Amino acid sequence: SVNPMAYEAQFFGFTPQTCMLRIYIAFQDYLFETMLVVESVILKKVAGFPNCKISPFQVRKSTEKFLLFMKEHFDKLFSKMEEVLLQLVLNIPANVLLPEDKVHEQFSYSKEQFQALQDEISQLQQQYRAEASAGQALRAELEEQKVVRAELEKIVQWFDGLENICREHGTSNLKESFVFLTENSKKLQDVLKDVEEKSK
Amino acid sequence: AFDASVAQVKEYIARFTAECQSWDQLLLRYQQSAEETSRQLEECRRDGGRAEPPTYLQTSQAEVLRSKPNYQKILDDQGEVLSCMELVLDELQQAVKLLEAFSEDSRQYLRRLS
Amino acid sequence: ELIVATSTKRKQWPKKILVHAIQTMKAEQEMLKLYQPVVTPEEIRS
Repeated sequence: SVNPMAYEAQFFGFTPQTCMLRIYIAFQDYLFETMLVVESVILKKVAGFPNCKISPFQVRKSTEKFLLFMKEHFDKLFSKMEEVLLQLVLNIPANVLLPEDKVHEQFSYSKEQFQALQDEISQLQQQYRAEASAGQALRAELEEQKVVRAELEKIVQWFDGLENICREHGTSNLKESFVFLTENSKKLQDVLKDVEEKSK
Repeated sequence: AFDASVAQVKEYIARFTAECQSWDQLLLRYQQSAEETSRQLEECRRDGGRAEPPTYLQTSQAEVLRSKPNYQKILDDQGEVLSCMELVLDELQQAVKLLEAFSEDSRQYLRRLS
Repeated sequence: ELIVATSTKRKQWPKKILVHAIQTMKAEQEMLKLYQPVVTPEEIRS
């Protein structure tokens, strides 16, 4: 089965398979180059022997055979090395969490929990706005109270002033002095009537 | 087995392609929301954060705010007191005028008489 | 390339997103601080 080894790619920055592929290709290129060098050396050597019967074609044939042998051998070795490297070196054990994923160890929120957090945040912000405006409303009410208090104090002062005037003129209780005044004016009327009769 | 592996590879390709796109969309969404909030913040700074108040009925002060008296009515009621006082003082003033007139008449009458 | 691209995003995008998320939250907090609801006192006729 196919294992993308994405976690390893997250850590190494490349996929282990790609790495192995690059190593394989590098080895393979190296093998081809070496084979060509070996072949050219053999051709030089053969050219150096007098009456040598080996033709370059034969040399090429055996080079190819040797290359095939080496490649098969190399493939076997390489697949073992690949297996070991992929399992033991370029591999992140299942219990290991990369540093950037450590956060999921403490806070692993499900979608619903995350949404609940978001809802709570917006609800709290809404609550904050409501409280702030309630505060403003109370401050506005204080302003209104100041105006009303000033008006009521004016009225109280007005009555105090009235009371002071009455007290200054000896009529501390308006009602009583009204009664007194009425009696006096009645007496005065009687006196006048009396005087009038006498004068007639 | 080969076909199964090919199918699996195809499935991985589809999944990783979709995941890459959703990562980009997620990043873009947060980027846009950051830009949008910064723009709102600038706007907020420009007009000093003034805003229409939401209803504060659900706040801790809701009870206090709901029990707000009618200050205008309190003052208007005082108006009644004052207009009543005005009547009283007018009557007082008329009574005093009447008395002054009466005492003046009686003084003249007595002077003539005497 | 696709696997490397995906794992790179898994590794780096959260950091980029975090920067924007923090910026958003700070701006939201700033706006809350600036929040100044306008409640005008009622006109009281004397």
